[in-house]
Amino acid sequence: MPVFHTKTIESILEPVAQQVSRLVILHEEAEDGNAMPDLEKPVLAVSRAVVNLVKVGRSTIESSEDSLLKQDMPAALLRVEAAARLLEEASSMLKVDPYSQPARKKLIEGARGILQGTSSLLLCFDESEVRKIIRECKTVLDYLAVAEVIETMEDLIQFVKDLSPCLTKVSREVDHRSQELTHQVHRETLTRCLDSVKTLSPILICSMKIFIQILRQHCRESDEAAENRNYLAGRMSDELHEIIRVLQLTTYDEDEWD
Amino acid sequence: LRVGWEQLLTSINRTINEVENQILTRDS
Repeated sequence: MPVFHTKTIESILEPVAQQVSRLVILHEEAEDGNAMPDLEKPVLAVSRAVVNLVKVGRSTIESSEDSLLKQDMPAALLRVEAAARLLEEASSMLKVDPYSQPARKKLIEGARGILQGTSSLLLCFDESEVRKIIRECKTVLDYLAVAEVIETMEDLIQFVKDLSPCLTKVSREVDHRSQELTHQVHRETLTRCLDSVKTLSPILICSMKIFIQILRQHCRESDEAAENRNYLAGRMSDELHEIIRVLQLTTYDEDEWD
Repeated sequence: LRVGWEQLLTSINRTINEVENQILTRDS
């Protein structure tokens, strides 16, 4: 069962997460009495990488317009910095005493801290990306809400001109997102809802056209046509709301995986 | 354990670089 909810996050964190777990187990079981190696060089490399990461992260926070990202990201950066300091301290302690138990503990804590901090960073970014897709979905929902006040062909043409690029964007982004997800059920739900939206959109436009034509002829059936149009717009809205709901899911239901 | 820690720190270094790349890519 996957632990990370996107393939990108999984590919970055899974290998290092496994290594950390393995080493923690080794340390717990070992107590081998062997001296620890000099880790100064690799720890220094990690510290340098963290300095760069923090620099990039801070500049991203400053330039971002996403208030939630601005709010969540600093804590993740602090976590990574603190973890790097633990690794540095451990390395210094091991230089003095290669058998130091507190140094080993600091190493494990530092490694875990880096893992947790980088994981939080990636999640902050991922959530921000999801919010962008949701904004696009909400734009489509806003257009759908307008469908029932369209009464002329000119307005319908404008409606289609406005809706089409948004729908294309939503379709592309949701499709891309569904391919990124590790959770099979979420992936399938997104694909199914997106397919429905794509199938329903030309039918909705057609129903709007029929309503306008009937309205022009002053026929009584216009009520029925309006009902049909509203039903289709409602169906599309429901599918989009479901897409928004699933986009925000990051937890796993083990039963679904079983 | 000796090899393990060196390998892990190398992996951690790589992970941090990958995270940095992700941030830079999405930011651009």
